[in-house]
This record gives sequence, structure tokens and C-alpha cells, in this order.
Amino acid sequence: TIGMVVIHKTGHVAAGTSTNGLKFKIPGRVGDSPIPGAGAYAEDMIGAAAATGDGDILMRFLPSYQAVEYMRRGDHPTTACQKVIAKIQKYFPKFFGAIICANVMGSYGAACNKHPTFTQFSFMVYNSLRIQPTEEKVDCI
Amino acid sequence: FSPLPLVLNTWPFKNATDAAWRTLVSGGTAVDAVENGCAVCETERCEGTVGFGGSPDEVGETTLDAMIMDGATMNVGAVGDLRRIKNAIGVARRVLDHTTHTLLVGDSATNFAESMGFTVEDLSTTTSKSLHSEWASKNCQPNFWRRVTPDPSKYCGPYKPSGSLEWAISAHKQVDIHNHD
Repeated sequence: TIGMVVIHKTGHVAAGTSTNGLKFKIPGRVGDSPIPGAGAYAEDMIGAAAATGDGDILMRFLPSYQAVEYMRRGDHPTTACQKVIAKIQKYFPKFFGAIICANVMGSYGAACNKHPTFTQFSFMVYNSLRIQPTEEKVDCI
Repeated sequence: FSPLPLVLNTWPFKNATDAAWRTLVSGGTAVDAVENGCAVCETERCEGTVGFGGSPDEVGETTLDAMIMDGATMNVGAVGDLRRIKNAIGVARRVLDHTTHTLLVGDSATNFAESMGFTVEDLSTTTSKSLHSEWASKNCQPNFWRRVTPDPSKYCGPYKPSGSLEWAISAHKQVDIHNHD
């Protein structure tokens, strides 16, 4: 899956996802990716977020919507992402998932749920301070 | 000094990031950038987790999900379980631009895509067929069934509901960095 967040220089915000889902899913199964607020969410004046992982779990928590709401209340994108992961952890400690968050000021962050096979999450960043796309990593929590 | 514009995407899919950035630099909107960035992943298939030829379902078919959201208007276009169309994010964009709906699914989404000018084609590849054959040869392991008979941790379907309350398989063990939404 790819989840993408774009903040235009005017402050206009958009987000999106594209995926072929899980291997060997039951035919007809749809994950979180095409669900607004789950796979991704965007709101001008606030920011945007996109989630990735086990869509059957993620979609139950509307993580992208929740992250944007945290940012609306003033949380830094990193904090917003971490709060979302922490919420899901309470119910599914071993879930596979990560989220990226960005606000209209251009700040961004990411978070992921740590388990033995997933300790770091890689994501890509490109902004006006860089001359090329840059891979960044966060330690899962 | 403003760090805007900003492109951020999950996983180390560099070419998608670059495509979105180039869209912005050439005067495109944020929505254009998301569409073009995700479309690159659909073409390149991004580690097999996006686009055609990846993640076959139980019958060996690849289906696609995609969504695009405009934060200025709160308009959304999305497709789920899209069959036989490669450019899922493009179809989602058409849902956003040319309908007042939010999400189209399955064969009806395919029909919509065809009416919008998208090519209907097989999404399977040698790789996806091989993946599915290997899975079937291993008694359909792993799978996402529970509380059915025959025992889904040992046998293929078709399945019927059973009275057992046991979880046959933990889904957590099946979803990882190579297999995700």
C-alpha cells in the first residue's frame, strides 16, 4: 500500500491511498485504504494523515481522522500519530500498523506499533528544504 | 523559511514521492500530486503491495482499492474491490471529479471505470499466479477464516460455519511489511 499526504504551498491539503490489499484475502474483502478517515484523511487549515498496515484492524479506529483531530487540537504531527497508535494498542497490542501525519505548517511525523518483526517504519519526505526525496525512519512504540 | 510544499508517503517508495513533487513544481494541485504519486506506485507495483499482479485473493484474482481526498472541499473519490482495471487511483479521481458519490465497489466500479475510458484488462501476472498456486498447494495456508469447518488451519474451503469459538489463526501473523493495506 502507498498512503500519501500532500500540503501545497498555498496550504491546500490532499491525501490518498492505493493498494492491492492482503494476500489470500477472502474475495470481496476491502481494507481501510478506500475508507475516508481510515486509510487517509485531509482537511485544509489543519493537515492530513495516512495509515498503513492491517486494514481490518485499522479501519475500526478511523486512525487518519483521529490524527487530524489531534492536530486540530494543537498536537504536533508526531504526537498525533503516536496517540493514534497508542489507542489501537490498547485493544490490539500486536497489530501491524503505522501512520504518517502532517500539518499545514509543514511539520510532519510518523509512528508505528512495535513488535518483533516490525521495529522501525520507513517513510518518504520531500519538501522545499530538500533537493530530493528523502527516506526517514521512526522507531516503533 | 516555509518547508512547504510537502509530500509525505508511507514506505520507502521514492519514485512516487518524486512524481508527486514534480506535479506540484509544474503547477499541479495537491490532488493532482496525490493522484500522480500513487499512480507511479500502481505502475511500478511498489514491492508488490500496490497495483496489478500482487496480493492475489483466495481465487487468485488481484483487486485494487484506492482513495483520494481533497481537504479544501472535503470531497472524496474511492474505489474498493476494483476488478480488471490497473489505474485504481485514476478511477478514484474520476469518482471524485465526475460523481457526487464517495465510494464505488466491485464490478460496478469496473463498469464505471470503463465508461470513463479506462481499459479493462487482466490484473494477474506470472508472479501472482505462482503465489496463488503455492498457497493452494500448502492447503491454503495462511488464510483469514475462523470458526468454520473444515478446520481452516489445516484445510482449504469451501467452509461452513462451525460452533467452535477457537481462533484458528491469528491475523497478526499474516500481515507484515510485505503484506499490508
